[in-house]
Amino acid sequence: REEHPKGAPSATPPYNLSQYFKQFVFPQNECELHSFRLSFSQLKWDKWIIAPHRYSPQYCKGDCPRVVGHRYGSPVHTMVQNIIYEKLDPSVPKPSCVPAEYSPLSVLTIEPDGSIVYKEYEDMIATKCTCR
Amino acid sequence: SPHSRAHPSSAKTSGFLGAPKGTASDLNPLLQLPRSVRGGYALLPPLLKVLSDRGQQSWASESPRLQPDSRALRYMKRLYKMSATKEGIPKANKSHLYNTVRLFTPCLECEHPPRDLRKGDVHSVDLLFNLDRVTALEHLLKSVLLYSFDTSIPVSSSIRCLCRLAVKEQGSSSQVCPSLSHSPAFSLHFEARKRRWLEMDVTSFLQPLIATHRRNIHMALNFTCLLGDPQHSTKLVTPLNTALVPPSLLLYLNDTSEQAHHRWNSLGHRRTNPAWPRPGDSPRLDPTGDQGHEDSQGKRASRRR
Repeated sequence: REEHPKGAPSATPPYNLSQYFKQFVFPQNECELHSFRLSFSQLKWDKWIIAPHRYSPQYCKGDCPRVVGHRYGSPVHTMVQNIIYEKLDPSVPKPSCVPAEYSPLSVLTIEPDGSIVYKEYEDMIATKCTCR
Repeated sequence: SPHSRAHPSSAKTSGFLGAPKGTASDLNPLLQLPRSVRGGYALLPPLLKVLSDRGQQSWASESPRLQPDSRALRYMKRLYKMSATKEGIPKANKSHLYNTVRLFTPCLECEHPPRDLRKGDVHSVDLLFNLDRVTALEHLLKSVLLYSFDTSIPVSSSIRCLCRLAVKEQGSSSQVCPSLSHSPAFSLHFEARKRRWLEMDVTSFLQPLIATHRRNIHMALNFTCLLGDPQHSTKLVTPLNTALVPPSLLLYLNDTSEQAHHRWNSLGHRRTNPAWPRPGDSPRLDPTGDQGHEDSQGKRASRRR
């Protein structure tokens, strides 16, 4: 609105709107899931891990926004930790970007005694990130 | 953690990820795992070793392993393809109950000379299986003796066999090849031509032994096989014992430990299979796809359990 009450500081001039909205845009490197594929031959384990040949554990990386809220399924504690870090004690770490959910992986391996085992392991592939 | 910061001496033994400065037992993360987990996890020991040998290339050279039988390897690769996707994700739509399958090849087998062939072909063998890799948290769902045919030898099409299976008591294992003692018989009828594998369900037979965590199972098997339908000639074109390869022992298990994937966890609201057999239960479930249905009451109860 153009008119301002007498003596009030003038509002941000309209041409600076893009600057004004910049503070609400998602930060460039926000906390999110990143893909990473490895083959067991890189670890030289393909002699005893028969399957799968490739494995994508994925990982979480990026900055946690100050006002996390429900977007990451973060508890209120995350915001409290941020306030402590900013206002009270910078030695308390900022919230970190970590996996929130995983999926299992089936592995076929040769045991030291020569027997063969098919096993389904829990929590082997990160599927979702959160700030904690 | 603050505690370890306050007492730098305890930092020395704070898990395998820290730069180990302690005695050999601290160096080896495996020794920090509970015994029940240590032996059975194919993946954990090498992962822990990699993380404790930080920066040294030595972790790449795994300790040498005995090489498995190629036929057994082919069977397990086929089972893997049926149970998981190419990326290794367990197939949720498979209603199989097992999350672990172990295949053991016999570490000792004694052939007995075939007796008179007039009664058809008698194939006798003693087998010793070492089950050290089965952990205390792995409960048996089903066990199968897996015969594969040496397909290079032409075996007539339809074969009817009577198989007798005897388990040798612990004491008699001192004899390398004790004589056969008779026991319940299994009758099998199969079309050799169509089958590359012959599975003989021995669950009820081995359940008590595996439930008591028997480490070595010594069993004696003898087959009497007849050609085609019993009314006609009984002689086999080719003696079976040249076509039958000594069997492997297949154990379908439910691993109840934290690290293992539990299907009912991921099935969530969808149809939940009947409750897991407890160690005392003899598994009536077929882990490769039981058709058990539960009413809603049962479902709630089994989920609560």
